[in-house]
Amino acid sequence: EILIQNVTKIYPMGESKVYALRDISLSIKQGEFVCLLGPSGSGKSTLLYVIGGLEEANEGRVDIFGERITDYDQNQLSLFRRNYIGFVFQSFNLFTRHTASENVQIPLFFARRDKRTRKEQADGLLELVGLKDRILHKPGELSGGQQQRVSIARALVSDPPLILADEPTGNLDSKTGKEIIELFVNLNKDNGKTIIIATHDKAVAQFAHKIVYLRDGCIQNVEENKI
Amino acid sequence: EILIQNVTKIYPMGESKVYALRDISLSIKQGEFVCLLGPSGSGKSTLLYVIGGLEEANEGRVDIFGERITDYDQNQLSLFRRNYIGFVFQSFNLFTRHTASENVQIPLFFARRDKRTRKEQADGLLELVGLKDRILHKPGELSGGQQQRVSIARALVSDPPLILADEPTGNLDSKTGKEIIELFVNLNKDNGKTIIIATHDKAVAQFAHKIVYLRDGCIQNVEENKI
Ligand SMILES: Nc1ncnc2c1ncn2[C@@H]1O[C@H](COP(=O)(O)OP(=O)(O)OP(=O)(O)O)[C@@H](O)[C@H]1O
Ligand SMILES: Nc1ncnc2c1ncn2[C@@H]1O[C@H](COP(=O)(O)OP(=O)(O)OP(=O)(O)O)[C@@H](O)[C@H]1O
Ligand SMILES: [Mg+2]
Ligand SMILES: [Mg+2]
Repeated sequence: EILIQNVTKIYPMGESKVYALRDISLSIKQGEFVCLLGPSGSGKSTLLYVIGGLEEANEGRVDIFGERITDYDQNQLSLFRRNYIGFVFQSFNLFTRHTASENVQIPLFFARRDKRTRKEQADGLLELVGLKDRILHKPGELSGGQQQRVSIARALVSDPPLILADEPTGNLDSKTGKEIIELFVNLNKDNGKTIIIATHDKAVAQFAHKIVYLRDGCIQNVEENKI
Repeated sequence: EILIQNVTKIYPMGESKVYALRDISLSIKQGEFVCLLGPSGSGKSTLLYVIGGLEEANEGRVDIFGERITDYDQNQLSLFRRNYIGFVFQSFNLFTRHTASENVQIPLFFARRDKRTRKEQADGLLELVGLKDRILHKPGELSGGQQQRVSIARALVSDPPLILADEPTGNLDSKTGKEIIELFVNLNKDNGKTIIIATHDKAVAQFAHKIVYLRDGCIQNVEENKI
């Protein structure tokens, strides 16, 4: 399970401070599908970063699958992320000089698969997200929604048990968006992956076991969905 | 008015080609509010780039307010854009080393306003999009939806007669998204601006005079909305 206890995240801004997260506590069971909803600026991305060990909390603790990641140093965090977490970024974060296929292969370098297996695995996933004909395109040669799907494929390719997705359908039309949501739902139902999605898309929320409402860095409400 | 005649845009990809736009013809009246809808990869951004003179068509002509921009060289295009067009980019394109206020002030340098007027105008617009408390933040210190709103403010600050917006609500919750749509609707109704919005958000389409459906680089259908 994932345990977030009394997490506070403060960004210093010159003389003042931004309280991006205020005393957040939340527990997520293994295999749960969780949605983070909330207005722009309410702290969704920051919460995902803290869970993923990409940002350090000022206060509080985060435990993931029994490991206290808030105690880890950069190397331990890096290793943990590589083995356990697939992260879909809100602004994609793709390598601009590499093709879609190369971008998706990157997590597999650490798993030390041979080149042919890496390529097969990466391209198979790109086909799954509808990008079979865009495998050799670099990010600058892709539409916004295509870049978003490369970012999704990259997060999934090493088959991580925890997926953190930051607005994964923001640049997609409703049909393509549904296909992506279906992909996440299947990974959750069939493969038992724990999934936390920050989104503005209410269509995603209907599939969640749990909906967490954020506002101004605080949890306003948690809704349990009977699925 | 805006006249697009038989526009084709081809991207060469090694041995093959991508037909991003195929023989597109479309006329838009001055003061019209137009929505471009279509699946991810269908050509929306490319069409906006060609209209805005940011990409060169391989075939066809584009006339805007009586000027044949497809005949213009880079300098003429640059001047035309500066005077007539506000462009909201799908991936924001903000200067990362400058604050939100400085980013929004940039189009006003060409209008040669003094520093105090520029700052007032820029900050006024940032307040209008809900970013009064984020004026001194750089893009890396802003949420995704906040960066998107800075990009919107920057496109509007020099009061251009033509606004081209590429998925301006993609990173916004529905409440903030509605406020942005309302802003565009008012600029169209009260200030007579011509607005072309590429979007996946059907909530935007309901306000459009005209909805253009794209698929695989072609216009599938044009719907006139009685508003
Ligand atoms: N520089 C390029 N080189 C090759 N192909 C390109 C290039 N830029 C865009 N494309 C391709 O052209 C097609 C249209 O791209 P465009 O960005 O206009 O789509 P879009 O409708 O805006 O999609 P989205 O909704 O995902 O933003 C896409 O299939 C894309 O892969
Ligand atoms: N590096 C930073 N320095 C200062 N303030 C920051 C920084 N990063 C984020 N913030 C602020 O923290 C708050 C939360 O940001 P966050 O990105 O988590 O919001 P969000 O819920 O993901 O928003 P969106 O829906 O727009 O993506 C925002 O008000 C933002 O301005
Ligand atoms: Mg965010
Ligand atoms: Mg686009």
